[in-house]
Amino acid sequence: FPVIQDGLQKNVKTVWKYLENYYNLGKNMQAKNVNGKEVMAEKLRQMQQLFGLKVTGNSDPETLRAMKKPRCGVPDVAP
Amino acid sequence: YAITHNNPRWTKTHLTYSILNYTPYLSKAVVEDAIARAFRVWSDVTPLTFQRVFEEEGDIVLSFHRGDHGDLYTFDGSKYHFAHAFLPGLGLGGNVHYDLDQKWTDNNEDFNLFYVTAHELGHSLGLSHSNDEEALMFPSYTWSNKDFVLNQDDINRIQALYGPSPNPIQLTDATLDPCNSGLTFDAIITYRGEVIFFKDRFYIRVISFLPEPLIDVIDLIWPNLPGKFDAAYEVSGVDELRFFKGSKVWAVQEQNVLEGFPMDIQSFFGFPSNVTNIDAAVCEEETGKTYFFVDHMYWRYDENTRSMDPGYPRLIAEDFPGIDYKVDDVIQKEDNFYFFHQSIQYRFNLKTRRIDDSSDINTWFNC
Repeated sequence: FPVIQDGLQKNVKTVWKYLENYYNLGKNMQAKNVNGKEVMAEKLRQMQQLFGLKVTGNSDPETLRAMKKPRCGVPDVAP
Repeated sequence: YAITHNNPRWTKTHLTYSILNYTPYLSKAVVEDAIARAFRVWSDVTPLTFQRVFEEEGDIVLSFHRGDHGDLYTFDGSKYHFAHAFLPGLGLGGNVHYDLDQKWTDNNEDFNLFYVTAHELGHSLGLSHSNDEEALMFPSYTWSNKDFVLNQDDINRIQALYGPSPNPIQLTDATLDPCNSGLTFDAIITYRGEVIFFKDRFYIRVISFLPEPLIDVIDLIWPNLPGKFDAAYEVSGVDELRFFKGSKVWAVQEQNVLEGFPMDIQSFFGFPSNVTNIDAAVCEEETGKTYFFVDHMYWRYDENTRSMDPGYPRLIAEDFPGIDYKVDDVIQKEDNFYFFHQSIQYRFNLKTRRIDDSSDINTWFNC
């Protein structure tokens, strides 16, 4: 049972909420045979592409920083 | 540029808008003006026209909401998500929603209502987000109270939907051509051997080993500086740049504005209160003396003792014979001060104390 430090947990929530709001994460996570990690990485890559960040598929500090900037509420990708 | 999914657009060019309610942070007049200016951003570059209506609901309705307000995008008063809009269509289509619990401003404090409205109207007209950081349609809030100019990516995308404006107006400084004659500059500095020219929100860096100058937006290097400086100079002894706008001075090292700046030029340099702005400034590398030119007078400041030299101000023309006009900018190269007045530069030799050459300013740019 890995102990997640507070900050880390908060970051995970931030990333999840962000991808849910703006990259339709979650809607297709229900399907049983979906590899959650890969779907998340794919969404992160989409977001990093749009923001001109290094495309890593990970929620690295630079990506987190971009996620925490104030932004428009319209999703970046079509439903 | 990307095309929005399904390519939604309005099929008519004359659109109406109505304002449903207001934010408590700004007066009605300020809200209405900010919204009208935001519509003008798009009507300036397309055949679209926008008319405000009062009795009936407009094609585009702008309104402020708190929390869950019946669509899929609940506001929560946080800085994450403070406005959204709907793509063209009937009913909710085209509408813009703002978070009532956010602070809305008409200056560079978060969040500037004009800037957010201009962005959301991009969605109302059919644009999705852009991945061009300089674009208005970039998803993050990047307002910094500079002179707003619509980005070329935004123009390309909206004209792909509606075509160009029937009476195109020349957008100020959308592109900066250093070779057009008659160009003048807000400020000119040397920096580690380069010469950097500032104009509106752009800089032109002349680097000796590059065949062409580098042109880009000031924000790229100095996001925390205002554009349209009055003057600037390099204090090479401490590897610092000083920028002036009005009666404020910013001290910068590389990209970073030093703590405590901007400061008043009166308190930092000891200018009398009647000096409210600086025309030009240059620090003489050998002596560490900085010359400030204001109208037809100049002051001399000692960077080492950090105090104004006694006996100033003096008449510029008296000590710099031939320089008897307003100094727009000045830099030092070797034994010369280069004085810039409008689009001409005058090379003043510090040893012989006279002007020994003059030429057009754009000789710096290999035109």
